[in-house]
Formats: sequence, C-alpha cells, structure tokens
Amino acid sequence: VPSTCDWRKWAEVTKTVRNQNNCKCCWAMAAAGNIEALWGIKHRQSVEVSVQELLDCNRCGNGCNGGFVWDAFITVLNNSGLASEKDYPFRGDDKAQKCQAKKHKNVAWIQDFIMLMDNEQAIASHLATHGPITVTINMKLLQHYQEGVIRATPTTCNPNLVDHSVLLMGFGKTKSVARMPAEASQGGALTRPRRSTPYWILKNSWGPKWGEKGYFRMHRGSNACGITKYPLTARVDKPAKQLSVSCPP
Amino acid sequence: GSLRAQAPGPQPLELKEVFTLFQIQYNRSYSSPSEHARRLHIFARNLDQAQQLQEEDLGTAKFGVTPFSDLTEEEFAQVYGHQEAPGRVPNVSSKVVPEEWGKS
Repeated sequence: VPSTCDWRKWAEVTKTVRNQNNCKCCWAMAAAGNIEALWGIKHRQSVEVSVQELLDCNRCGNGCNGGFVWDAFITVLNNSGLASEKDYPFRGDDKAQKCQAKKHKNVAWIQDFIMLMDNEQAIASHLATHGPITVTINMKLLQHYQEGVIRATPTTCNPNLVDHSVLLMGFGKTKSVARMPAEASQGGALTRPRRSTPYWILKNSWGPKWGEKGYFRMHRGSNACGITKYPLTARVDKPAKQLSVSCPP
Repeated sequence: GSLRAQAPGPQPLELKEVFTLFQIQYNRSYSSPSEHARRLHIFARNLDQAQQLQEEDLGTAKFGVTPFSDLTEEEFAQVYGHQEAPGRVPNVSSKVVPEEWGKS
C-alpha cells in the first residue's frame, strides 16, 4: 500500500462533482462515479454515465426515494451497461419515469460487483491497485462540515447506522505540526503539537460548493462513521483475449 | 446573544446578521415570518452544535455554516440520506475468509 493515493489526479477519471439536490440518490451517484472512474482507469477513456437510468430502471422503481449501491450495480448488469449522462440526463424529480434504457446506446458496462473486506488496510490496498470504490457512512457530521479531516468516535458518529453512500477516491496524511517554542516565549498562544493524521479522500454528491470543492476527508484507521461497513465496487475489465478451446475427442 | 461569523472581522456579528448572510449566500427565502423565525431558531441550534463538534473533534475538521444549517438533523437525514442499510447485503455472496478454505 503506498503512503498516498489520489485518483483525482488520473486524467481520465471524471472530475465532475454531482449534485443530488433534493433527490435521495447518493447510492446511484456513488455507483455511477465508481463505474466512471474504473472505466477511465481501465480503458483510458473518460465517460459520464446516466444516473437517471439507475433511478428509472432500478428493480424497486422508487426513483428519488432512496436505494442501495448494490441495486445500482444489479441494474447495470440487467441492462448490459449504462447510457451516457448526455443521452439520458439527470432530472432528479420525485417520480421514477419509465425505464428508457433501450432507447440509448450503452457507453460503459461492468463484469460484476464485489464487496471488499471490512478492513481499512485491505480497502486501501484495493483502492490503490484497482481504483475508487463506494462506501456507505453515517453522514451525521457532514451537515456542519466545512473542511479538514473529520476524526469521529463511535459516540459522535455511530459506525453501525450508515445512511449515505459516497465514493472513496484516495488517502493520505496531514503534515505534522511541531510545537513552536518561539511563539510561547513571545507571549503568543502555544501551538498544540499535532501528529500527522492519516485520512481518506471522499467524493460527495452535494455539488462542488460543499466541503472541499465537493470532497471531504475522514480519519483513516478508526472505522470513522462506519466507513468499512459496505465497501462495494464494480469490476470493470477489458475483455480478456479469448483462448480458443476445443473439446477433447 | 451574539455569535462570531465565519469570516474574521473586528466585531462579532449578531445571530440575525449571520442568518441573513446565510440566506443570501445560499439563496434561501421562507414562506412566512413564522417559518423564518423557526428556521432562525434551527440555524442557531445548528451553530451551537457545530461549535460543540469543533471543540470535540480530534482531527483538523472545521464545522460551521453550511448549505444545511437551516435544517433539523431529522430533515437533513430525510432529504439527503438513503434508508438505513440492512444488517447484511441481500443476495450478495458472503465474503471469503481464509478460515473457510478447504472446507466443503
């Protein structure tokens, strides 16, 4: 596992930060972001897939009334891919419309989806070697979040009550701040020494004006807000060269 | 009382002024004076909570005024969360753990 990883720097990973507005579709936006990122990494081709297709064609058919990331992946598998955001744009209204998937050409598809182990080291390893993954967290602290690294405890953020899906884009460490004795001798406030803090970089779906340009950071290594509860990712692979086989006589 | 605004300034701003700035920044208007008063009350409570989070936080996070500062915790969860996830993922094969290798 490298010490830092940031898929935002990969050229073909989509940079757009989505805004779900009043539509409860974080699960669809996280899944779409996961597929777009993996497609960009594997195929070196930037795509924007349709979130509205995930809402309209979901087996539960409840549009903006919530859902789960695994439902989004099942929809992609059932539809053999997803149309582009341009062809099948996001409306974000409350009513699910009739599924329009067959009217549009698919621009990205997945082979499968998997749930990773609930272990932050394993998640970091997978993230670093494959690409961004979706996670579902307790979003309580995000209501008042502006910037910086959130370091929650189970008391301030219950890791068992997870209710918001986002995209895990990378990880890193803050720089450590040393105690500055000169400041104290001059009568200034003594800066509290601060060790470097390991963090996750997460992409939210509340628009680019929220948080750190649409992103936020959470402490890594303490299962902050239940980040390890549902680490899911699609599998996007280039088709392997088919080996010709023949039946033994 | 008065609350310090997010932007550094020479004088602390009155709560109502901070709320007006919030309304301008996030383009918020309310249907009636009573709704305005209710949202102002929620806003004040949220600023208190943000301040408390700021004091309790062990990381480097900053908490304060956000686009959701006029929503109650319940409204925020209702509008932006999805339903609470179940105990386990339905219809998804369980994780493979090394201990199970070799078992039938």
